[in-house]
Amino acid sequence: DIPAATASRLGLYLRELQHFLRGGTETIKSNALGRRLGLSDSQIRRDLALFGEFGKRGVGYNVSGLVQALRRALGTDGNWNTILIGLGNLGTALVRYRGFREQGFRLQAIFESDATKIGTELDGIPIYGIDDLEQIVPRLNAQMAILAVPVGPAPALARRLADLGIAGILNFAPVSLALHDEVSTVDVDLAVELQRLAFAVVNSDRS
Amino acid sequence: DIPAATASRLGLYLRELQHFLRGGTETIKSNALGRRLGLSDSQIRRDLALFGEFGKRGVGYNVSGLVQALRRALGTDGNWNTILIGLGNLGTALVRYRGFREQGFRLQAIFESDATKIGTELDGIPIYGIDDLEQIVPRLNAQMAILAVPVGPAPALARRLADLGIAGILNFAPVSLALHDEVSTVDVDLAVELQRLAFAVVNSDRS
Ligand SMILES: NC(=O)c1ccc[n+]([C@@H]2O[C@H](COP(=O)([O-])OP(=O)(O)OC[C@H]3O[C@@H](n4cnc5c(N)ncnc54)[C@H](O)[C@@H]3O)[C@@H](O)[C@H]2O)c1
Ligand SMILES: NC(=O)c1ccc[n+]([C@@H]2O[C@H](COP(=O)([O-])OP(=O)(O)OC[C@H]3O[C@@H](n4cnc5c(N)ncnc54)[C@H](O)[C@@H]3O)[C@@H](O)[C@H]2O)c1
Repeated sequence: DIPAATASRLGLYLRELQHFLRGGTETIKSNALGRRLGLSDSQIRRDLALFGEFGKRGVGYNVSGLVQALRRALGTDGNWNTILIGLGNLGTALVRYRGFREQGFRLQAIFESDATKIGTELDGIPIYGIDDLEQIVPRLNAQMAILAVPVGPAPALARRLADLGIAGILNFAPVSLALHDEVSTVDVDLAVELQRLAFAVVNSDRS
Repeated sequence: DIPAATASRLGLYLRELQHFLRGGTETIKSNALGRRLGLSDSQIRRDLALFGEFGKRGVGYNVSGLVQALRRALGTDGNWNTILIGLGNLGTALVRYRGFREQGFRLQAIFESDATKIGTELDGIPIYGIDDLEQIVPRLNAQMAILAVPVGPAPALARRLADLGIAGILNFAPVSLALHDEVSTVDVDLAVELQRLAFAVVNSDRS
């Protein structure tokens, strides 16, 4: 079992390596990866050795091999059937973002409460009414749900998803979903990213 | 100096504690915080001791005192003058998100290339043309910029922001900005959050 803090770092390595792969880089040294992420060489080598990846001395790691191994270790080498709830500003930006598909998350359906959106499609993805959640989700074999709705309806929707056997919920609403252990949840708060930025600015020797 | 990995954890503690504060909780034990974040008691106590916060045995930590201390440690107790570049789906969701203000990030201006948006306002925030960036930014004393534009224009815009002396850039475009050390940047990739979720699902004993 890989500890959660290591898994977050592996996710960051994977993203950087996919940038390099897209740019045509074939091998990379741990210090090149470390510089971009602000991590030490030895931390990166230790993390990658956890799942049996050792770079060749003087040459480095094979980028595409490392990407495959990281995806396997992180559980994103398969296809996750994913649904989105809430197609407002944030939900629309998430549907359009290519990064999810690249990590193996296949968006299959969108659910909305706004009558003007129900029954239409976005980029080929059907938009269903939220009242039909219980009928549609079992047919899709959906495993993941992204919650991009206001704070009010979020906890009740999460309860419905848990009852339908959804395995994981990515929650953007700034409210605790208060689900017991039956469902894995990750709360996203972009303010935490801004905090990371403020911290980097305060701690850089420029200031 | 606090290491970056610790700072990310402090950011997560701060967010959880602000949830508790909003809910009226006055004291909290490290294991209650740990359960919500999947971290051990001893990790939390060690992190908080770093900046002199010690809970009272049997009682726990004072929530509002801890929030103040964390904000000071993370550099988000002040006000950061922030600008947003790109008011598409993602940019609009970010303007509307209350969480930024709560962390001390004050959005002062939006910049766009779309003529239909220039010269208008959103929630009282003026939308300027991107060509006027060099005239407007010095007047605002802006320190942070959020980049929510497509991949194409992102690196050139980042260069212009660096030349204007912006201290930090939060970048959502899936492309490396390739700035040298003069500016702190944080790349956000929400696919990394979905990866964290996939990892949690794969590693939970439910599966
Ligand atoms: N965590 C973050 O960093 C972050 C950043 C931006 C926004 N947000 C949050 O994300 C959420 C969405 O933000 P937004 O800007 O897209 O808001 P929005 O108002 O533009 O969109 C919300 C959408 O949800 C739909 N909706 C409402 N109730 C519903 C229900 N019961 N079932 C299905 N759909 C329902 C609405 O019709 C609307 O389309 C908000 O909670 C906001 O606070 C979080
Ligand atoms: N990192 C993530 O997790 C994530 C998630 C969703 C979207 N994104 C990315 O965020 C960016 C924005 O996404 P979106 O869905 O809001 O796209 P969008 O097309 O809806 O919005 C882009 C906006 O940028 C403006 N723009 C274009 N060129 C500009 C320039 N030179 N100067 C100023 N403004 C300019 C456009 O007029 C438009 O309003 C994209 O790069 C997308 O890939 C990232």
